[in-house]
Amino acid sequence: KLGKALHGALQKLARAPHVDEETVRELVRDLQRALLQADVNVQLVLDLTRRLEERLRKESPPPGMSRREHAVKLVYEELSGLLGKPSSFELKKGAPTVVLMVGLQGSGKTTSVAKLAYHFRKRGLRVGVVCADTFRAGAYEQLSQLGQRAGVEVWGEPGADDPVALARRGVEELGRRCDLVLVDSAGRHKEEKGLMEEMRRMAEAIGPDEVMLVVDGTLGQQARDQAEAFRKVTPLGSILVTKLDGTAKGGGALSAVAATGAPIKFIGTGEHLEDLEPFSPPRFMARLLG
Amino acid sequence: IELSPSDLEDILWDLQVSLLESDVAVPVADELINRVKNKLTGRKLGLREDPKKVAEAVLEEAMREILEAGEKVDLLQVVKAKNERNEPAVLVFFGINGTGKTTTIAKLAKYLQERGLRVVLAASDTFRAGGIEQLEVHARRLGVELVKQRQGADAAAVAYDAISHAKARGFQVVLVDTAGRMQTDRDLMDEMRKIVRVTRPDLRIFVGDALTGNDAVEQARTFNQEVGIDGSILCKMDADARGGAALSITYVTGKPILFLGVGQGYEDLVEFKPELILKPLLE
Ligand SMILES: Nc1nc2c(ncn2[C@@H]2O[C@H](COP(=O)(O)OP(=O)(O)OP(=O)(O)O)[C@@H](O)[C@H]2O)c(=O)[nH]1
Ligand SMILES: Nc1nc2c(ncn2[C@@H]2O[C@H](COP(=O)(O)OP(=O)(O)OP(=O)(O)O)[C@@H](O)[C@H]2O)c(=O)[nH]1
Ligand SMILES: [Mg+2]
Ligand SMILES: [Mg+2]
Repeated sequence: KLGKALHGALQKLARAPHVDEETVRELVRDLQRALLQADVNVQLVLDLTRRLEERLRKESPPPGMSRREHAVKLVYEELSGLLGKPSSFELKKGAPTVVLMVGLQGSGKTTSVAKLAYHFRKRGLRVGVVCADTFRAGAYEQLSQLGQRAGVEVWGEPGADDPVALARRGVEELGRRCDLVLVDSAGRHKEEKGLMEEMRRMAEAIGPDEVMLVVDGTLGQQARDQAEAFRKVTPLGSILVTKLDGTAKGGGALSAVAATGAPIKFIGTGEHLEDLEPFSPPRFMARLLG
Repeated sequence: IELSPSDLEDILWDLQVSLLESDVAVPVADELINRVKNKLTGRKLGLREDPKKVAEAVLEEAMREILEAGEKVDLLQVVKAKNERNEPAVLVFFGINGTGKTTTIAKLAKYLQERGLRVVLAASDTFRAGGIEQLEVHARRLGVELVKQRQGADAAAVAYDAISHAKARGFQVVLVDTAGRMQTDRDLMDEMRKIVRVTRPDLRIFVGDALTGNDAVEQARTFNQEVGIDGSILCKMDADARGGAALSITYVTGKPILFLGVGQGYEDLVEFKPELILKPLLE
């Protein structure tokens, strides 16, 4: 179940005649390299490996557990610590659940809105999506085509120039006949102060039950600061990591979780509506470690 | 005085951390630190010289070497040379999903128009929802000609169509927009090769996201191996990106960065200069 890189490092530990300072240091170095190549935040990696090295040195394995098994256990504990408590997506009872999707440009929000809509529609819910991206060329056409394919109602106002008012109207209208309303918003980053403020006003106007941060699986070291900036503007309920069907390991997403406390609930594994999976920590970790 | 090996190790470690924090991929950072180590080992320092400052200067030099290693590519020169043979220059843009290809093409169309060149856009993203419509909106706003077919049409055929149209009507440049694709997708990489085979472009341009981490190496290397990269464009530098991806991509492809995308507007495209990366990277 462990990633190749970590597996290799632990093999070295297992083959070592005795577990000494040097073996521990080597294991920690290999783990460090694996995590850095997976795009986990540098400071996070250094803190984690420092803690791990200390624990490996101080803590002795419980009776019946080999040195190697103990090392694996500690590594897993430290890494799972980064992921926080597992948490699944909850629907509200008795009133429509409203989810606002936010994130950096090109992270996969629009596609993910459609995937989520499809996912919940297949489970028998009445789902509606709101295109509150009034900036991007062809945004309404994109969501409208995807929504049609997903079999859900799409609210959009091509030509409208106030995304906040549009979002409020869309949520109000679709809320009358949907169990779940997903709101797609324009891409934005922390330097675009006007857009960050717009996001704050949009969340305030529609009062979402969940604000979901869409994180590109290829995102590097900026993940932490960007996620933090989003969280400062509006509390984040969850994270959705996209493009994990490529070669990226998703360490940026991990850093985003660590920075915001928002759990990862779904991952995107392709461009089609079916390419959505509920988050599985062990699978994510295995991929992260090589 | 000469730096002790342990002092050197400490300095190199700090530099390595700042490279990694700036999104320089792990193997590229290793290579850079090795070059700095080789240049500093045994080097005598003046009594007034701050070893840290000296190391940073050596690192900047090493980074500049990588950024300038590739042959120079002057896009306008490439266009001019092709036009002198009475043919439109063909530029094909590719990269993974969402990096900024379509927006970059719109920006480049404006850039070329401002220099008196007549441009045709080829809507060869025939797959993604709204792919054609997105480019259509940009074309209309900029007053640029667009050649398109319906969604699901053959991407290479649309590009070929656009080139024929350009030749017939005397347009000077054809910009070919393609669908985002993971470099690990066999079929999509086959399709990309087909597009290149059919269009015989003057420039095969890789478009990357400046916020990408270590995956930049994977993307650049595979696209270069499978399709061939003549130059790259890195978008979203305005998102406080440190620009390490520029080093990773240049190191792996040996080809230069041509432009940086610095925003979502048509004006937000700047010609690449090493200073633009070296400044934020060493911050
Ligand atoms: N391979 C792959 N592609 C994805 C995934 N999720 C989204 N994409 C693609 O990534 C690109 C960007 O997706 P969008 O949904 O347009 O991204 P966005 O966040 O809405 O972009 P903006 O609205 O411009 O900020 C598109 O080509 C999508 O098809 C995924 O999980 N895997
Ligand atoms: N801030 C910023 N955003 C950018 C930049 N370049 C592109 N974008 C945004 O990034 C998002 C994706 O851009 P696209 O041009 O659709 O990307 P693409 O590579 O064509 O995407 P696919 O065709 O789906 O693979 C859009 O919201 C763009 O406005 C840039 O330099 N800075
Ligand atoms: Mg979108
Ligand atoms: Mg595109």
